[in-house]
Amino acid sequence: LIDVAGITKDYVTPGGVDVPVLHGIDLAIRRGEFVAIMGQSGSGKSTLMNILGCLDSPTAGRYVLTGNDVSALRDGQLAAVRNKTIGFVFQGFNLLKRMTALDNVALPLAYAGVSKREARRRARAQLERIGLGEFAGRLPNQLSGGQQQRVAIARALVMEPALVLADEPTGNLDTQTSNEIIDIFVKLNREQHMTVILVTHEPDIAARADRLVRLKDGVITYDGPAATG
Amino acid sequence: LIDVAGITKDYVTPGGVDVPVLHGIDLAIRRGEFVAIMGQSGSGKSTLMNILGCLDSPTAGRYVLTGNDVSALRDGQLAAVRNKTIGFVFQGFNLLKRMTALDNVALPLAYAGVSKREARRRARAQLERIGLGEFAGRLPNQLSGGQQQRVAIARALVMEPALVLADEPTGNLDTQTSNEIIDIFVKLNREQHMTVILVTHEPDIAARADRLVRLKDGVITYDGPAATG
Ligand SMILES: Nc1ncnc2c1ncn2[C@@H]1O[C@H](COP(=O)(O)OP(=O)(O)OP(=O)(O)O)[C@@H](O)[C@H]1O
Ligand SMILES: Nc1ncnc2c1ncn2[C@@H]1O[C@H](COP(=O)(O)OP(=O)(O)OP(=O)(O)O)[C@@H](O)[C@H]1O
Ligand SMILES: [Mg+2]
Ligand SMILES: [Mg+2]
Repeated sequence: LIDVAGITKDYVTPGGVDVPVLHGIDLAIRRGEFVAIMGQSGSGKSTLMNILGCLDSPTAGRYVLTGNDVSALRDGQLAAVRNKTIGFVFQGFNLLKRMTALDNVALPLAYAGVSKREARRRARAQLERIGLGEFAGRLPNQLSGGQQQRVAIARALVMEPALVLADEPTGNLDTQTSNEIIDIFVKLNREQHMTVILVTHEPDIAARADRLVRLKDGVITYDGPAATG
Repeated sequence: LIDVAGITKDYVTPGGVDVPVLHGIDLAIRRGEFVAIMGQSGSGKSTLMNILGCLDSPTAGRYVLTGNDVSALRDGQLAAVRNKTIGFVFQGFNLLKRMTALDNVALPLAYAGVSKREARRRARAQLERIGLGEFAGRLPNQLSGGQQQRVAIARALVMEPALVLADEPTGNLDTQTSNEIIDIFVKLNREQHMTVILVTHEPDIAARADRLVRLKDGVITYDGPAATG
């Protein structure tokens, strides 16, 4: 599904300073895999996720997604891929503040041309599946941090995407709620072969994936089985 | 330092629905204590922290802080208390997006009337103490999630407040960086008798406090020693 070769990413700060962040990432992920990514704060996890999610382009290297060279896609095609193929849970949630939880979750469907009524029906079902049905009418600032995070997860899953990229999706959740969320990812992975790439800094969460990739200072230092026992 | 009696908090949603969140909180915390608060997502932790931080007022009950009944303070006095006495690390960081990390950390000092030059000097020292000296000139969107969280922590500590309220300050941090942050809190607590109230959902972090308060559905269900071994 995913074939990343020689990916580098450099930023340039306003001061004109060059900040190299990823230094040559090679990664091949097959459909249906469940991969955890771990690494220190600042090691490049979100940067890599943004490239995998077609939200950012690498400075060098090649990214082939479902057989397509992503750098060859035009903006409209890229947007379609992001909408239909990829579900992204952002580290900072990125909910739209003036829309209700329901309409935030319905947004990808509306963007795909689904009728507003049907989009809301499916969004409501998704919120109920995640235990937040009663919060459908709330605005993001009327939700707790963990509730906002779960609305962002519901939004990422509502299109039933082939690939879910989840950037620290349980960072604001207590242990029990975290496990319920991971149960959902595991279920979708096992039953619908949804490919899951999950950034986490909690070893217990990473242990529930099949494969672990460790990132350190912008390079992969481990790529193998998740649980060692 | 803190005396909370009979605190309740109800919200009213736009639909006019009454949402009772805190149902009678009694809590007494002495100067120099290190308290962890745990509880499920949605149990009311941030709501309680906002009341303790004088950012929100309770629906009923009394809050006495350093001998003053908070409800009797006028807006200007409340703002002064928040600025000088309390350092708040928000669950969502709340950094100002158009200011650099340095100026975000300097802001409480500037607000207290410290000269811009001196405020920046102290802010830079605070950032270096937390390991982020080289990021002083970055904007928040040029920082990783965990780096933004640490800038928020630096800002909370820069006034050397008597009370630090930290709402999930390690939620976006890897284990090693989390421990470094908690080391800083422990040091300030032991050496400068800074009172620390820390919301966390990670048992390992909570175990580093002296006292643990568990919140469930808006009531305290446990208030005692943190580590049981
Ligand atoms: N403005 C509001 N209007 C209505 N309900 C609200 C509002 N703000 C918060 N709530 C509700 O109050 C409850 C407690 O919220 P709070 O943010 O205190 O939870 P929390 O314990 O901090 O959760 P988390 O661990 O997810 O951060 C939640 O169910 C939330 O939906
Ligand atoms: N726009 C930018 N300009 C300059 N540097 C940036 C920019 N965005 C990110 N960085 C830097 O790139 C590095 C990697 O950032 P990234 O967000 O990928 O880290 P991360 O592994 O996700 O960290 P965390 O665990 O804290 O979320 C960081 O040192 C960060 O400061
Ligand atoms: Mg990140
Ligand atoms: Mg909270």
